[in-house]
Amino acid sequence: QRSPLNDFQVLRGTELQHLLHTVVPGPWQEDVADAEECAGRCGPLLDCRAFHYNVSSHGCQLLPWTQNSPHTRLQRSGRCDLFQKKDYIRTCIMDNGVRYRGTIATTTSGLPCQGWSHKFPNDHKYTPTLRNGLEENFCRNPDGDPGGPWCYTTDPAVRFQSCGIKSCREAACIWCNGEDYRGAVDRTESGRECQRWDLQRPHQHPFEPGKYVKVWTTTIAGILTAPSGPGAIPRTRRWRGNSATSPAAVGRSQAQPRHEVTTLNCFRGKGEGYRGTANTTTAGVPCQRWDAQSPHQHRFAPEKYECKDLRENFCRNPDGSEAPWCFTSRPGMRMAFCYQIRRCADDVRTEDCYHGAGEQYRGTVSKTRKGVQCQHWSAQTPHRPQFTPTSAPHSQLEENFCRNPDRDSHGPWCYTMDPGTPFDYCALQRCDRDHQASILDPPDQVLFEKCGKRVDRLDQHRSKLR
Amino acid sequence: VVGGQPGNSPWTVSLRNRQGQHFCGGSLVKEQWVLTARQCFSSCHMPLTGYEVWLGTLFQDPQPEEPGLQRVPVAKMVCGPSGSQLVLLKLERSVTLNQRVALICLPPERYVVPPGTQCEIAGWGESKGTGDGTVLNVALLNVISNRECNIKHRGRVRESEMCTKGLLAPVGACEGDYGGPLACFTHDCWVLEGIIIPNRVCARPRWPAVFMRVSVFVDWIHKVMRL
Repeated sequence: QRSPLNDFQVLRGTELQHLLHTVVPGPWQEDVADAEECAGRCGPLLDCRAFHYNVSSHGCQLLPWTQNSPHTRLQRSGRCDLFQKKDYIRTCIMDNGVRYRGTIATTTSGLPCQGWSHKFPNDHKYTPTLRNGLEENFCRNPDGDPGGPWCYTTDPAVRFQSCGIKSCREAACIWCNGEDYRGAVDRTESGRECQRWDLQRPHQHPFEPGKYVKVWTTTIAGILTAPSGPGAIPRTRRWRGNSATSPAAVGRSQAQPRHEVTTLNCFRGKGEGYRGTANTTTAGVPCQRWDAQSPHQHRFAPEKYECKDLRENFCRNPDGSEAPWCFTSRPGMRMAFCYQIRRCADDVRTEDCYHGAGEQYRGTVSKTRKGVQCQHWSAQTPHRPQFTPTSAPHSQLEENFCRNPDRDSHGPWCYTMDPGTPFDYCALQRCDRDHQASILDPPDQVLFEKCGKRVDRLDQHRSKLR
Repeated sequence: VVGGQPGNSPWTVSLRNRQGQHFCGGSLVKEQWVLTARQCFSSCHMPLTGYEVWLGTLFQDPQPEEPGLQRVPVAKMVCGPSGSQLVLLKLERSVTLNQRVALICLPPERYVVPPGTQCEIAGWGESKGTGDGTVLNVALLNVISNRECNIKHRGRVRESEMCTKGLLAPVGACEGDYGGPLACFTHDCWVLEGIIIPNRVCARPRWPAVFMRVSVFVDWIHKVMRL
């Protein structure tokens, strides 16, 4: 009992804008009952790839483009949901890929594809139509080749070649029990199509997407009809320290949020990967055990969150809060953060060292402590430098090497290639850490600017507040 | 703030997340710049959409139409030098200075507050039931030397940090106060000498509290605002 919506992936609260004003989308159709009916109208139309659904007027607007089309832009919208045909959004192939409508246009050996409407350098029999979807030079599978989408190549010596697009079944993996999986697999292990989560048929269920919505929502794979559990997605093999296959690299690339590497003595980001043994709150209140329901009843039972390591009464972050936290042993205080756990320094490994404040550093490190490439001192973009090789000749501002032309006490720095970060300190450390001149010895003169004034606090203090 | 009293601190700001909840303090060092603690943010590059700075009120939950309340979105975050535990926030627009909103001075570079100087902390954070949790609380603390502080902290306090004396009663900053000021009255000006950072335990009696020493990072602060 599949719904026409099954062919669509929704982005809630999103509008797809076409930046070329000469191109006009279809008219709004107000005589539809719901998004499903819109899907029923768009689905069979070859020139309909997506539609807007107005959640207040219940109207819909058919669109001949998707977010992957040129000159389009996704925009937040208070009134629209955007439904796009999955075939045009997927980056992997289902079955042999005859329905693939993605935009990959290179072959397995990296050769650019020849346009389907071109007969040179390779002549062929295909004529692009809306039905066969032979668009531009995108990989396609017009003849049902078991090897999946392919294309003619621009290399006269290689007539055609496969594009090597992964099967959706192989392209995804889950961590642990897959509770963080947000990918687009919509088939069960036995190949049965999943029901959409936002539909209550054929099976009624309590999992309303609205309850779990994040700002950008993809269709969540539906009810799993295979009694055996979480469908066809393989569990990732445990990462064994090879950074090329580190969890972060693999996980991210396959529609899986970044998987925190676990830390024991500090926490990174929101601390979701923290696995240390701190068991008091910042205020020093002992934490309640996760497997206890008193003094505070809660739903974070360790067996239900097996990936979150809810052992004993250790501070953890099982729900994406700002930092590790716990239920407290104090009846009047339900939960509290454990900010006393220090944050891990997220600097990259230092590659060199400098003396003093680094004013004389003349090495060739050209990366910031976050690993961002330095901008050349002689360049004007992305940042207009105040210090240039001509304005500070004594600093030998060569290429994009880290230097300290303004005698910054925190060491060599550079302008960065990140448009959002004008400057940053470098992946360097002090050579003579122990010989740093102490600031605690000489008294300093006190010179203050115009500031630090306020109404006499004591009067206000004594007077009763509003 | 534990062991504090309701009070006024016009340079102390409240950092608000997307839900409008107070989560940290901050200090207004320029009309468009707030200095706060790195601990308050999960990353130096996190999206700041929806984060705001609230100023000009003493209330933790001011009414939207409260006179004098200023709500300014945070536009940019710049993390301090490694080990500084500081963050500078650039606001989308300059705040309006008035009786309720004032700048606090920055100390000279590498200035060391003389031991015994009376200072104050301010914040809307956890009071452990010792104060009025609905308004800004202020507590007085006296500075001690790093040498004295390191006796209890067994040499772990760095020169880029400073300490205040532990009192017999629990008095000090706690969760929700991080990023707020340790302000000292020097030469008839209030100067931002320290930034509240998490300690192992809040307001531990007879135990010196540790703050980041702002004077060590003043050159960075000026540089960021200039660049």
